[in-house]
Amino acid sequence: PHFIIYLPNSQKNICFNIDSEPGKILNLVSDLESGILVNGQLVGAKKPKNKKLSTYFGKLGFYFQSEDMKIEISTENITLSRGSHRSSLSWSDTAHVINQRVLVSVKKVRTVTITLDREMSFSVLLHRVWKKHPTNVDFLGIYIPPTNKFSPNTHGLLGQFMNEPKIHIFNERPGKDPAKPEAIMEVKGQKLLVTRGLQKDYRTDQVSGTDVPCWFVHNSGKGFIDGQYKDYFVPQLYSFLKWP
Amino acid sequence: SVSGESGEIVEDVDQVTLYSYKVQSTITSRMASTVIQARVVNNSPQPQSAVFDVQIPKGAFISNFSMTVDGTTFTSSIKEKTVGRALYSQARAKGKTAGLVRGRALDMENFKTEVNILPGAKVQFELHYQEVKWRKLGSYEHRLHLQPGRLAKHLEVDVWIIEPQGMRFLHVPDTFDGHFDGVPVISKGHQKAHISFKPTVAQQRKCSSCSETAVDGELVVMYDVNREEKAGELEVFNGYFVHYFAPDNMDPIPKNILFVIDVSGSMWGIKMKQTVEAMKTILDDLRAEDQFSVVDFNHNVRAWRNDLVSATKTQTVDAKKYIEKIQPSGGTNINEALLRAIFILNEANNLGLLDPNSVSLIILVSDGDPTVGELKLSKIQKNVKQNIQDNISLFSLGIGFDVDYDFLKRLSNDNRGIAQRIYGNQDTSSQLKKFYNQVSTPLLRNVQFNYPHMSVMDVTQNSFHNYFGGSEIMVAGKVNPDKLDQLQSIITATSANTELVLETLAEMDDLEDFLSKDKHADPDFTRKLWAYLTINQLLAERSLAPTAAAKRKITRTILQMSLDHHIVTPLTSMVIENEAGDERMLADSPPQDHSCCSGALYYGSKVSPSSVPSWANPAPTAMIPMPVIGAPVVETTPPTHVMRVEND
Repeated sequence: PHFIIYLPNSQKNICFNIDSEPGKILNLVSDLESGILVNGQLVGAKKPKNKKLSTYFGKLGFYFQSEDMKIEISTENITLSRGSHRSSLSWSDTAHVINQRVLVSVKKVRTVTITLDREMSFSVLLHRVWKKHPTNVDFLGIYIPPTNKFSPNTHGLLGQFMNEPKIHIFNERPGKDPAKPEAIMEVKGQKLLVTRGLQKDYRTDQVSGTDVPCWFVHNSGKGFIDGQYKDYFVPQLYSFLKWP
Repeated sequence: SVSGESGEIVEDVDQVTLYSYKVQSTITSRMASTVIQARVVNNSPQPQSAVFDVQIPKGAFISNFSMTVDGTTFTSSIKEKTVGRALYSQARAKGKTAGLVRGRALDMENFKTEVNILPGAKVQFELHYQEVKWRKLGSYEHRLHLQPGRLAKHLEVDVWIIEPQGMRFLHVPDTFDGHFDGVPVISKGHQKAHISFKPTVAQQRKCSSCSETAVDGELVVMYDVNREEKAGELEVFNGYFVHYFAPDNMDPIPKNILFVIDVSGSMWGIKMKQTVEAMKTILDDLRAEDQFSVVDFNHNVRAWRNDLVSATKTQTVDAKKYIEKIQPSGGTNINEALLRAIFILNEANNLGLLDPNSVSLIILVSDGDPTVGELKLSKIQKNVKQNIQDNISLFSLGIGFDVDYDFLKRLSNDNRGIAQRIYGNQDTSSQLKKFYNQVSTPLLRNVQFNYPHMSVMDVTQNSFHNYFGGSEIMVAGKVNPDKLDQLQSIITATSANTELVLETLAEMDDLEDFLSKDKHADPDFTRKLWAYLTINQLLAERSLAPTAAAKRKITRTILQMSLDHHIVTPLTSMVIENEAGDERMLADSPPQDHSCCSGALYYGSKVSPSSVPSWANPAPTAMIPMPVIGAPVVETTPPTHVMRVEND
C-alpha cells in the first residue's frame, strides 16, 4: 500500500509505501484512550511482476470500543458486529446502518463511510479490477480526514500523524531522473532524501483518480514514521498497537 | 381397445380411455400459472361418466376452464356469486356438473367436473389456475398434484421456471418412492429451468403387468434464487412493480415466545400425542438468548412458569417433562388462556425484563371453539386486542375442521400475526414444527417499504412487524409511468438495536429484454402478483372491517378486482356454458374455507409509501475538507500506470 500524509500546518503531502507479505496486518490507527482502532490486512497480487509481489489492503477492520462495535470491510462484503450480534451487507447494497453513535453508509460498489458521532469519519473505497486480470486483485483504499477528535496519544501508521511533525524541506534539485526532483527533508531530527512524485486520490474520480503531488520518503517511510514499518504489524485484525 | 404406439393395450373395452394428460406450469418470478388438460374417449358401447378431478393448492385462484364434448365447447366466465347462481339455475346443464370442493389433502381443494358422454364421444377438459410461490424455510416449493386416475397414452408434465435473479439451487425430490427414478428430466440455466416428466405407459404402470397407474401423487420442484442485494429485488414490468425482500446473513434477534396449547378433551389421542412430539423438538430448537414459557388450557388455565425464563438446556428439559405429563380433558377456555399469555408478556415488558431488541410471539394451538368462559368470538377478539401490547405478534394454529378458522385468522391478523390450518393426523407434529421453523428466526423488526417521489400507486401492505429468516416479504403496486425512468425504494428496518436503511433502484425497462426472450415467461406476472396480493390482503381486511359500510366497500373492491382479473375468489363463481348458452355449470368456491391458507406468512399494514421515516435520512457525512487539492491525510494505492515515485 501507498501512504499519502497531508500535513496541514506545513501544507505538504508526504508519501511513502510499504510492501510486505500477504496476510500481514498493519495498524493504521490505535487510540487506546478513546477506544478507536483501525487495522489493514494485506492481500497480494495474483503473481509477482518484475520479481516483486505487490500488496494492497484487502481487508480493513474498525473497532469502536465504547460501542463494542466491529466493522470488517473486505473486497466482498461489510460485516458489522455489535456485541454478539452480527449482520453483514454486500458491496452490491446501498444502505445506511445506524447504531446510535455509529453510522455506516454503503454506496453500491463504491464507498463505505463510517461516521462516529457525526464528527469523525473514515471512507473506504473499493477498487474492483477485471476478474480475469493476470495480476491485479480487488483492493481497498482508506481516507481519514484531519480531525482533532483523536486523543493526543493516538498512534499507528496514520494515527501518529494526527500530531503533525515539524518538517523542513530544502535543497531541492534535479534528481538522478530529471523528471523526479529530489530534496532533503529534515524531520524528527533526521535528514532524509526525498523525491518528488505523484500519487492519486480516488474519492472524486474513482477510475483515474486525482493527482496528488508529494515528497516521497524512501525505505518504507523510515525516518518519517516512528520506528520502522515492521513495528506496526499486529497479530489480529482487532489488535491494538503496543507502542512503544 | 385402443392401442398406443407401442401396441400396448391401454384400457379394456368398457372403460373410458385417457388419451392424454398434460400439465404445463410456468413460474415467472414467483407467479405460477398452471394448465391441466385431459382428453378422454368413451370406448364403451354404453354412455359413460367422465370425471375430471384436479387438486389445486388452496391459495390458488382458478382463472379459466373449458370443456369440449363431442365438438361442443363449454367456456367459462367469472360472475359475481349471485349472478352466477342465477345464470346456472336458468339453464342447468343436463348430465354435467362442476364445482370446487374442500380438498382431502393438506392445503388442497378439488376442482371436479363430471360429464356424461355417449359411446365413442370424446371430451377435452382444460383448467387454468394461478398461485404465488411463497418462500418458506429458505426455498420455494412448486407442487403439482398428479392424479390422472388411469394410464394415459400421453402423459406430459412440463414446468418452466424463469427467475430474473437467477436460481441458487433447484431440486426435484423423489416423491414417488423411487418408482419414477430418472424420469423427471431437469435442464437448468442461470435464470431459467425446465423440468419435464413424461413417463411412458409402461413406466406409468404400478407393476409391469398392472393396469393401474402409479402416477398418483405430487411432483415437487424446490428452488431458491440468488440474492445479491440486501435491499431485495425490485422488478418493474408492464406498469407494475414487485419488490421481493429476503435478507440473510444476520444473526437472529432474541425472541420471547409463549406457547398456548389447547389440552381440552377433544385433543385426546393423536392430536395431543403429535402436539407433544412437536413441542419437544421445538423446545430443543429454542436459542439460548430466547425466553419462553408454556400455557396449557382446557376449562382451566395453567402455566409451566408464570413468567418468562431463558431457554437454557435445563429449562427446556423441564418444560418438556411438564408437557409430556399433560393429559387432555375438559372444555376449552381460549379467552382466559390468551389473556394469561398476554399478561405474562406484558408484565415482563413492563418490568423491563425483555431485551429491548427482542421480538415477542404468542403461538396458539387449538382444535376447537371456546366452550368455557367467554364464548363470544368477537368478544374474545376484542379482549385480546385491548390487552395485547403492540410489540407482540399472535400466531394461531387451528387443528382440524372443528375450529372456526376465520376466527383464528381475524384474531391473528388483528395482532400482527397469521393463522394457519393444521390437519389433525399423523403428521400434525411435522406441520407444527414446520410452522414454528418459519417464525423461529426473527431477523428484522418494523420493516417498512418506501418508494419516494410519489412514483407508485395502489401499493399492497408495506409495513411489517417482523421479518423471519428463510421467508420473503413481497410488496407490489403500480408505477407512475410518467414520473421516472427509475424506481427507487428505501426500506427501513431494525435489527437488534441497529437501524437499517436499504436502498435499491430498478430501471423501468430492466426486464424488457430478459422477458421478451422467453416465450414461456408470463408478461403479466407483475400485474397478477399485485392482484393476487391485493385480493388476499383485502379478504383479510374485510374480515377485520370495523363497520358494515367499510366491509361493503372492501367487498366491492374485491369483487371488481376478481372480475377484472378473471379469477374465482370467495366473491365470484365460474359459470361454464356452451355456445348456445342453454347448458350451464357452476363452479363455486367452498363457502367458508377459501380464505384459508393463502400461504403468506405476513399480515402487515399500509403506510404512505413515500413517507420515509425522519431517522432514515442520516445527515450526509460532513464534507471532507480538502485544504490542499487532493491532499488530506490519506492513504491510497494507485494503479501502477500512474507515473509515480516507486518504492526504492
